[in-house]
Amino acid sequence: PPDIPEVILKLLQLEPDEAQVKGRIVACLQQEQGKGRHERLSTFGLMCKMADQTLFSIVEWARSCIFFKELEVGDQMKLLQNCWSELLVFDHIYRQLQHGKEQSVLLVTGQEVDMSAIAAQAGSILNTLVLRAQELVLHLHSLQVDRQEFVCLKFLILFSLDVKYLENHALVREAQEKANAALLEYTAGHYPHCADKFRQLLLRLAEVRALSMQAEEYLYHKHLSGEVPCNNLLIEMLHAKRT
Amino acid sequence: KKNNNALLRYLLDKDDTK
Repeated sequence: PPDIPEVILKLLQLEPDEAQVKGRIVACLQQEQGKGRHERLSTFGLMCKMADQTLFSIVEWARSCIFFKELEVGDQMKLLQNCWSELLVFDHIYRQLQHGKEQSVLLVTGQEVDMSAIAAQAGSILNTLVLRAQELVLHLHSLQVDRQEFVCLKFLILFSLDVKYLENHALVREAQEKANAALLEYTAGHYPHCADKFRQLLLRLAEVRALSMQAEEYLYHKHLSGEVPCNNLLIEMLHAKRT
Repeated sequence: KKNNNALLRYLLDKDDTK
């Protein structure tokens, strides 16, 4: 079998311990639920808290990531401000890929939620967003996206060339180029029967971006309605691009 | 003040003593 490119091997090593992440988030949410009746969060509020805690893990991952750790904090912040919601959405999507059930959603806590329950309880916009994510899951499933490709795509999301005013633009470009080359090499070598898998994956990434932009707008709208718990990383990131 | 992203900066800057 062909080799796995060095970049991808390194990224695989940097993947967080899922059980640890899950345990931390579950503990945090249980603490929320232990509060008095008047302080307790709504279901939506809990989902926001869950996303907020997942973001913490994403930042932890980015911090230790190759190339990223070479950047100054200012540039690190710009990259994450650009892609935080994409990384959240992609994390959700990959979880569903592994979960492998069209009719239910697997949360980072390990809880499984039926699509019918989401349809019944979530507003129409949120329901639409979740359905669109499920569609993307199906597309990626038919493309046979594997873990090696997942970590590479995650890295490509982080090192987006869309970000302006970077101090070390050259390093970001180098990271992008290396990751693209690795993904091309990997897909061509391991899926020779799957014509153009590299380009197909990048097309799906664009869809992840579009979906995450919609999700951000939805969340911002909910925030303006006072429904999103405040003073947390999620709200900060939401505000970062909206001056 | 809302958008100086202080928490993100702190998370990126902090020292891990592992």
